[in-house]
Amino acid sequence: MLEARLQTGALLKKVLEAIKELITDANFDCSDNGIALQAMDNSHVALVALLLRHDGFEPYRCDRSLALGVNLVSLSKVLRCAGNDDIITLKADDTADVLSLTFENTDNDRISEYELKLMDIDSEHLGIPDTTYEAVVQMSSAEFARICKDLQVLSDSVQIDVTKEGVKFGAKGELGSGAVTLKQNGNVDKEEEATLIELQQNVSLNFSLKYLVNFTKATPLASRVSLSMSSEVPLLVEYKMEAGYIRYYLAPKIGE
Amino acid sequence: AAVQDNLRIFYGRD
Repeated sequence: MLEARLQTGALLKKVLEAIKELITDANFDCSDNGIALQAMDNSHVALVALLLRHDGFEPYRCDRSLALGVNLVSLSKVLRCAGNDDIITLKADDTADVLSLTFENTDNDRISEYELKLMDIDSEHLGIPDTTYEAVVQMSSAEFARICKDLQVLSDSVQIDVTKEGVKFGAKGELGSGAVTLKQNGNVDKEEEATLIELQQNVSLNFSLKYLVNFTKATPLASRVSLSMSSEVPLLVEYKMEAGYIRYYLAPKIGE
Repeated sequence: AAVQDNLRIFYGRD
């Protein structure tokens, strides 16, 4: 059985907000390591990989691996019934036909209990090898979100060029063109806002902005984001949390 | 125009 108590229930609410528009149904794979999820969007262009490590919960107990098949829209509706400061406890027994959720307020005088029906999901699990990327950009997650939103005014896609000087996001469309360049600035006073680049070689890649904008729904989960890129392989956009991560993979756009 | 790749081309089934 699974029992996982999350002191900051808001985290789970934010995680759901970050994935529910990209994927509709997914298995939460629970093991003694924690709760993991991997799912592709319907078009098989983007993939979400989520890990909530066991040490992010207190207590965490999972004596047998369980796959909890969840409709994410339904779960997100139930989570809207939890207060932002509530402690959330997830429970499922080994038959895994329902997920029990308990929300306790901080004064511990209001306890709400919900049960969500689970479903069998035959999900395709992809093996993603450890990859050394040609360019890794670490930057403010809020800045990344702003750039994607701004450039979406111009085009459906963005060209990302990374050199040792900086990273340039450019878009061209019917109404004109636009570009935002962030110079590498590891010495700025505000570490949170620094743009850092690790580069093996320059890269220039095109990606769909619609998906990138979708990924930025994870912005409330982390102040930093990393973009890992190599020619002709999927982009990895990673938001690291205190006890886990949310990773998005996006296939590059290629010439016809 | 560019076309969008499919992730399955890059990553095989686990």
